[in-house]
Amino acid sequence: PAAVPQARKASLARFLEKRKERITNA
Amino acid sequence: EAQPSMMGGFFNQDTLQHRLQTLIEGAKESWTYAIFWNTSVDDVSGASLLGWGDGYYKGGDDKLSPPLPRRKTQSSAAEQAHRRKVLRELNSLISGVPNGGDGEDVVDAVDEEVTDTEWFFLVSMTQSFVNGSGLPGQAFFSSAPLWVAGGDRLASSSCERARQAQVFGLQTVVCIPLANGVVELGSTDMIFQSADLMNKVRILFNFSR
Repeated sequence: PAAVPQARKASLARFLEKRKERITNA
Repeated sequence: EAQPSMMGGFFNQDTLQHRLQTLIEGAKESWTYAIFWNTSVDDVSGASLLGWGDGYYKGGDDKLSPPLPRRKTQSSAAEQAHRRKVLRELNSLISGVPNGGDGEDVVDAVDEEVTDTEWFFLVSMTQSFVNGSGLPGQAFFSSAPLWVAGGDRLASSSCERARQAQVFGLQTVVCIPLANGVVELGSTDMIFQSADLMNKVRILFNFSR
């Protein structure tokens, strides 16, 4: 996590949110 | 004719995300992810850099298909524990809440298996390519698309990222150079070269044309 710069946070947040949706809808 | 900065002005992260999603969801092929690598120049060294611009992960059949014999590269229990730990920490980073939770659903999601392709996508966020290194760098510097289809071809590539892609279950990796970066697509399927796809990328990502 320390290697993830601030600029990547939006991408990361989106990935985690979509992952939660995929798992919830599976 | 002026090219707008990919990450500035109207080409912000939201429009970038929309284009990556449109590219993947509208394709007839089954792509697992799309990444836009953004070009920049290192202030100190003057080196040309391709770094993470944005990415869209759709996923592949690694969670949906019936269980297959586990690949020799499939993650071990220890590796899974590590991935879950990292994911939990990333959730904390994003949510600002220790242990990454805004409720049980988040914790449950974190505790689901982190697939090889999810992990490959996540690790990609930390990567960059200097002066033409790696598949994205090679595509950008040669101004020619790179289309690597087949696990054997990925595994025997001189590029570390290509070999890593094969280890994590990808069968096809494509890098399409643009004026200000590279669009990379990856799939767990074997997908052969398609001029349609390359045209679609260029139409979606080249605003000034």
